[in-house]
Amino acid sequence: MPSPVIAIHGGCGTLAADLQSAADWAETRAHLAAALRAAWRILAAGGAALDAVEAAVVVLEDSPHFNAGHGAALTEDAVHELDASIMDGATMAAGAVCTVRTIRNPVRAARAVMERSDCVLLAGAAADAFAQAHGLACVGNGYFTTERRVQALAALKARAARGTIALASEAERHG
Amino acid sequence: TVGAVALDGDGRLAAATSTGGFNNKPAGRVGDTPVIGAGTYARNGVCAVSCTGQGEVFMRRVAAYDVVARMSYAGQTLRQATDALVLDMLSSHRIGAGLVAVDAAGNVAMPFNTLGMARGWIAADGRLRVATHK
Repeated sequence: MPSPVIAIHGGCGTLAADLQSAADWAETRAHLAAALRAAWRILAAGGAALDAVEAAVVVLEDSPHFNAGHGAALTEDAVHELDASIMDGATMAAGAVCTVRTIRNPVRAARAVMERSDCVLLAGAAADAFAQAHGLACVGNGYFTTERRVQALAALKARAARGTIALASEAERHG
Repeated sequence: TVGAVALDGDGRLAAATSTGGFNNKPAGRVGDTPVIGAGTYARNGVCAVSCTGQGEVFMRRVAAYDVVARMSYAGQTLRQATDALVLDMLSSHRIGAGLVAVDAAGNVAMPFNTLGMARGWIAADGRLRVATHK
């Protein structure tokens, strides 16, 4: 049998050095390492790949440095609408949620959809209600907000007001 | 967007992805992350894939599944399939794109066509590695 492996990403883009302080960059790397360790503890103990990927994504959703969960981007209406999915290559089972607003860890809701519903994808308020009914941690939408995202939205809206949104950088657009 | 792919000691593969979308996105907009086959896919014996980037193109290109198909039907390696997707196909759309993938043998691929991608991996040697730029 093969040796276990885990690989993760925290998003791609300009990752411009000036977008974050040195301390933030250090914490970003520390949270990547924490996500890997959370997964590795499961794999090294003979656990399932499915549990490992969920554990890694939960750590990254809880970090303010990544565009998922706490630290997520804001919509044009200055709220958070989150999406997540998970898939088990052994059974081809899969689950996903989209445009959810109150589920602290959307990847856990995706897994609940996979294991405790006949669906693959649940959307919006119904998905929020499904998560709550299945005992997942739910929070106010403001839990996901960080100052960095508030400033990013304000900057892009200011560009739109000035008519210079076409000049917005990749980082401004996507964060 | 964040994501993870894993291969366990019993040879099982899995993938997961989660995102907030993008700054100032329209209300109700959904990208590739929750669309199985676009942003996330896993099939035992082949590979597991988690994508990041501008979701609309990943959806139209069914990107995560494209990697599995290239390996299953065209006999490409993980490296060939993921490079072709990210560095050729998705780059031709002039969008930022990246992914992490692992195959049934434990090979890892993490191509991206932007200046950086936050990423990390622990492979067979058990060593933990983290990177952000090229």
